[in-house]
Amino acid sequence: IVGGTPGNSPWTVSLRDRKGKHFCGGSLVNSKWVISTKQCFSSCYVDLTGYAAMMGTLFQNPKEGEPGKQTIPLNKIVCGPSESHLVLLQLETPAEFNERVSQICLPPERYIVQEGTVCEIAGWGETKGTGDESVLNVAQMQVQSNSECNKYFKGRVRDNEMCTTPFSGGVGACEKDYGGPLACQNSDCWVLEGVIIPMRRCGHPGQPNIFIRVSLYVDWIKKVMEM
Amino acid sequence: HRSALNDFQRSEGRELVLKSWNADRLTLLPGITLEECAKRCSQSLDCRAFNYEFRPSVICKHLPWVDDGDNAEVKRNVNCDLYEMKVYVRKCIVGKGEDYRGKVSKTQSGKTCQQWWSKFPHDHRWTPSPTNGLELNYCRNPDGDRIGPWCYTTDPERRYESCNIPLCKDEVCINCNGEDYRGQVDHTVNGRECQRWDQQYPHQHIYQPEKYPDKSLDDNYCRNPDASPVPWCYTTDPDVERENCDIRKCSGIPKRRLRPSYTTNCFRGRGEDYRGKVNETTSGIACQKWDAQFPHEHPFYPHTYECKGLEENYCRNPDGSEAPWCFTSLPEMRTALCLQIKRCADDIEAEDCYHENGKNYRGIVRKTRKGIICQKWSANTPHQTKINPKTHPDANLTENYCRNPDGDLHGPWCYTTDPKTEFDYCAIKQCAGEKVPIMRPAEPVVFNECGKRDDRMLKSRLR
Repeated sequence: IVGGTPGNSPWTVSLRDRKGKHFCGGSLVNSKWVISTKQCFSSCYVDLTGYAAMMGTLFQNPKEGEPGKQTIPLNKIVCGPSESHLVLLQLETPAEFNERVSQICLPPERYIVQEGTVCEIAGWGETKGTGDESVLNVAQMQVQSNSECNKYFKGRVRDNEMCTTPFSGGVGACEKDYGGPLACQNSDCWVLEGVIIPMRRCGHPGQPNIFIRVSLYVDWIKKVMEM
Repeated sequence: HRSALNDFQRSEGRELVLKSWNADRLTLLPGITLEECAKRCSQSLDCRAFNYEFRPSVICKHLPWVDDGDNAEVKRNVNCDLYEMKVYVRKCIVGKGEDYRGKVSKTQSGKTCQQWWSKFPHDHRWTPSPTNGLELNYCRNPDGDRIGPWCYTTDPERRYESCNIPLCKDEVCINCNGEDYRGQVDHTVNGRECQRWDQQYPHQHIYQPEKYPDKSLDDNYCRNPDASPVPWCYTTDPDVERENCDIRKCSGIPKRRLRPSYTTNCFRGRGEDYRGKVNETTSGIACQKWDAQFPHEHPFYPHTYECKGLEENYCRNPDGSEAPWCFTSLPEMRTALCLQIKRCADDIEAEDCYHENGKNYRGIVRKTRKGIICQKWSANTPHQTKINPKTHPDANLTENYCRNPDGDLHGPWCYTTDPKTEFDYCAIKQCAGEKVPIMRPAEPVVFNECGKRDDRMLKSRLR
């Protein structure tokens, strides 16, 4: 996260590869499923042996035995509808919800979140020198309408994507944040409105951030979890 | 520090079954450890292999034969692993081959070998014994001859001749840096014996076979799971953790260069075959040239990894990372992924199209977008169906045709015949010019069990 500060995001998980290294983010949409982006995985049939989701800690490399840390192996990957760039990852055992770990809300199906809504992104990724990569960083931003956003991106932003406002100082997600959440406030709850996907630059001054619009795929998410 | 298992080659989920005529020649040792079972077999004169059954109870069965086709046969048994003495199954030799116990019985010029027990046509002083392996007329090397395993020939004119058994290190050559080497060399370039990959002594390590199923980390054979320059192994020498192995390089153009799977404007899988010209990271930082060691020193010399396409400063994946990457030109950032390169679409061509959300689709496409054949709606394997002709009688769920009985907004789908993929969307696209409407902002929605955060937590946890 470029331009963020250490923060708390109990639904954000760190995806770990076979060497135990953090490589992407994800969000708990219930106790057994994490949503992330397909871009982080080599295929829809990747062998997930050795992969895991770590949660319940703010540290990228927590010490052994840190209280509250949960590391749960992944045992299934389901790719989302084409163009969604989403994947759902099943946890081998349910996550234990507590003050450190909770699930994020899903928006209504095909709902467009209001422009100006306060949101935040979270991740342990690259800060480009603007923060401490050893802890979870969070950055606030507001929803920007697609029509506004398309002025900057010359019409390339699609319906299944959404944007947040740019900052002159440059704020945004970067390497190893991909798959993480764009969580937006809804009274006293946080709703998963977007998923971070790779962009051409990180936290580029004046550039809006683009995310996959989760509300278009809530039906798929529920179907997978029910099936 | 070597394990007795080093003498054995493991076949997972296999059991050696003796023929009826020698079925009584096995020895049962219930409840002993795998290591003990192997040790006792090595010490026993007529044990050449053993079944190690772990369910329903642990039983070590010593066997006088290996799988040679005529004395025993191998069967699938998930509750058992078969261990055969390497010297009896190996088709190549290590060193001068004094311990060769294969069944070759012809010399390099094709002459049939003389039986070792016989003194005709050539008299000699060798006498078979339970320990010297001079069995029937198989090639052997009882005197450590430089030429390797040999035998007396049945040609009166030629007393003895080498059998030309290949050296294991030459038997299989490696391309590039040998990542797909699956040969049987189990010693390092300095002659140290390799440690088994499924053991953590004398050296603890991360390359556990079950975590890297695609790397074939079998027994204690040299392998290259981490894109080192050549295959290597951990050694049984406590003072030397790991060492390279000496394996012949294939001559001529490395096969990989000819593979049509190279891509230039997108990448498949982990991107090992990406050969495009993107040369900056996702965050727009220029990559360092591969043949430079500044600002970052690294082991990925283009000439050492000749098959990895390490040209200029293009994003590449020489070491099996998650995606193409490069060393960056920023001193404070050593490497970065180039995830901005698109992934190649792995959907197959659409074979039909549907209107609106496809709820009324009645075509005959029966394949998913990844090309997997659909499961019949009326079947319950490999997937138990929650949606079927009984639950949705008027959804025309016939055969295994793609349908949309639940009005899925992403189009027709089906259960799949892939046990790992319950359902998937089909190789059908929306008819041109159609779009499913997006809702405008709805009334405020109330959430209760989710999205709650205790912001006071942050201060206490970071302290």
